[in-house]
Amino acid sequence: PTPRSSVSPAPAPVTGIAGDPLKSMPYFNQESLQQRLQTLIDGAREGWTYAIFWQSSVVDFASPSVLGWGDGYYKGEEDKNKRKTASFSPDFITEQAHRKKVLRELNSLISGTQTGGENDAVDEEVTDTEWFFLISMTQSFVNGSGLPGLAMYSSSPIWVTGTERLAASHCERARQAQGFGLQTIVCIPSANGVVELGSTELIFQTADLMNKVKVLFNFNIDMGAT
Amino acid sequence: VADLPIARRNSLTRFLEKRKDRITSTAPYQ
Repeated sequence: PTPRSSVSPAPAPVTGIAGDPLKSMPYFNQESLQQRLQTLIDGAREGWTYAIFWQSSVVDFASPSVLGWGDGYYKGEEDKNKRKTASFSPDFITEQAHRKKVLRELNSLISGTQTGGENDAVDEEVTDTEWFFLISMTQSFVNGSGLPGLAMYSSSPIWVTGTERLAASHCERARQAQGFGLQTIVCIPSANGVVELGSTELIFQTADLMNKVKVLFNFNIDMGAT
Repeated sequence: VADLPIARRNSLTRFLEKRKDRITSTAPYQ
């Protein structure tokens, strides 16, 4: 479906319930979220590496809302062969062994079978951005805290471009992203969560992306207040 | 994994499957 026809008109801000937040949002089941995230970056001129929807939920009504994992789409970066020209330091080899072990265990748990063998896909290098995306699934942010939490709190998009700016950020997630080779990270709030995009390329703010996000995720935010 | 919230479990499954497809369906590092 085209984005416009698939998005219901202007729903009131909805906040999910911790544990299974998507259940309370008929417009944002996970299949729909996945399609929207894919549409957002597959059709973009820019080379986005991933997109994540951080879902707002309430633990109890006396506490601030929490942004937890809603869904994510990992596209990957174009130039994956860069690493092939890099030297394989002992640290790199140790880190790769750790990542492959974790992926092997996750594969085994998901599939319910023992995995192994030299041809197993997990024996392929686990890139920095794959790892960053994977560990993102374990993270959550209190409203006002961290890059997604700040975007949610301020109701304004946050767009950070450049290694230096990411490294100098007060937000741990921005510094972490920079450490895993990302050069651009963007957080755009919605009524019920935050859309985050990351790229290993330098991407500067465009109205086009903001508009696509607005259409796909049906936002009511001040696009000028960045 | 069984204790993971459904959204994370679905995302993890999709990520692992797509990664496997990507690796097995493309010639490496052309």
